[in-house]
Amino acid sequence: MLEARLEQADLLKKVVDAIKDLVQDCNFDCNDSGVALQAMDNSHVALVSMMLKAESFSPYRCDRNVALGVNLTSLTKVLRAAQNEDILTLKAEDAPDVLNLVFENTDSDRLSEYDLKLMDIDQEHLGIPDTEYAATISLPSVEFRRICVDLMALSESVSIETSKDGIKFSCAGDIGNGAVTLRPNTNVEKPDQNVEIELTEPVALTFSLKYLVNFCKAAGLSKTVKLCLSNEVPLLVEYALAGSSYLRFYLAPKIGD
Amino acid sequence: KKGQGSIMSFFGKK
Repeated sequence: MLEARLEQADLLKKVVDAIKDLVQDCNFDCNDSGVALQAMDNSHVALVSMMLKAESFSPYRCDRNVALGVNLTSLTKVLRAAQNEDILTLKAEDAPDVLNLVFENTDSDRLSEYDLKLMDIDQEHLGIPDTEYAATISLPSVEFRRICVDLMALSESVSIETSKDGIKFSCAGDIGNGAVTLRPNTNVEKPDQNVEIELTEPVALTFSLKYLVNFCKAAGLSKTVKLCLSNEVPLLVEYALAGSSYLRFYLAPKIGD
Repeated sequence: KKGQGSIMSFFGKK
């Protein structure tokens, strides 16, 4: 059986909220190392890869590998019943029809129990190659969100160019052009505000802003976001979670002229 | 004009 207890329901609520507009039905693959999810959006442009490591739960028990096929809209309805600070426990049998969710509020001695019906989801798993990215940029997640939202007002695409001097987001639209350049910046007192750039070669790629704005729904999960780019490969947008867990988004670049 | 690539053309099926 599976039994996984999260100190705060907040984490799962935010993860599901961040991905539910991108993917609808997906398997939560549970094994002894944790709970993983990999799913493409309907148009096969973006890929979500989530890993909640066993260490992020306390306790965590998973006797047999189990795939929990979940409709995220339905899961959202159930998670709405959990307060952010509630202790959340996920439970499932070895061949489950339902996922049992328990929310506990120790202050008010309230215990809520929900059973979510599971579905059989035949999901293709993609092999994500280990990539040595040419550019890795770490920046505040709210800054990245602001840039994407601002540029989307002008255009549907953004060009991202990185050099050792900085990272430049630029777009061209019907009403005009826009560009935001961030230079490397270290703030000892506020390390969350740092912009760090590691570069082995310059990169220039174009991406759909609609997807990037969608990824930015995860900004509440982490104060910083990491962008990993190499020419002619998908962009990796990573939100690191506590206990080496993560929420990653991959986005295929726009190609051709 | 650039066209949108598919994630499947970069990451093969397992």
